[in-house]
Amino acid sequence: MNVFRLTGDLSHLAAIIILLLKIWKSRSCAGISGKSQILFAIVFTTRYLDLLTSFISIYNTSMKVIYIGCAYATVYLIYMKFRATYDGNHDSFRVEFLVVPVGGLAVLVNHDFSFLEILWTFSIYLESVAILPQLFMISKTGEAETITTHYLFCLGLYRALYLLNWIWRFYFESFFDMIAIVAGVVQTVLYCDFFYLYITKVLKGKKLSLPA
Amino acid sequence: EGERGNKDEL
Repeated sequence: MNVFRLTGDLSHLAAIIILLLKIWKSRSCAGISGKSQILFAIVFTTRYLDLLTSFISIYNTSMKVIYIGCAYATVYLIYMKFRATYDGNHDSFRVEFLVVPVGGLAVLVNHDFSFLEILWTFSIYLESVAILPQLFMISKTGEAETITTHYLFCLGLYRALYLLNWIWRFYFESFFDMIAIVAGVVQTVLYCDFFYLYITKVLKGKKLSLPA
Repeated sequence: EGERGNKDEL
């Protein structure tokens, strides 16, 4: 464990909690892509099946349980409890165009052709593009609530911090995992234009609105 | 087993 991975995990946890609280407190999931949240639930489920097979640490197990629990709670709030506030018209990204290629790639490019390892690889590839429906929805509506931008900032920051963690591990532990690094770079790059808007607008107290 | 050294990462 190093400071980048720890702050990365905490940033990820913050993002998940911010989103859950936003929906729960405002009793609304306006502006939130339910499709992205379903993809994240799939990412956690396929990645954390090792909860059933191996114990690494209290921290590892508790974080995985929290991530999975919050992900399904968020999906439940969006599609069941507050479904009247779900903006399905703008949440129109064709996720099958993500899941199918990612599934194929996971079978072709992985470290070990075993069930759990292919699922892990699938979850790594899927996570790198899982935010696309959400970013697509914001581009369609042309704006995002400020709390949603904080959620996205923490979510984007977490994998950027993981990139620093992998640089640290390469330098000090001469360890690197090409699959996780490439997917992490793709994932972080997808947030770049959002990061620019967040830093130049939201941090200056303006609302995040895209040129329509 | 631990051929992939980042099994401890979330």
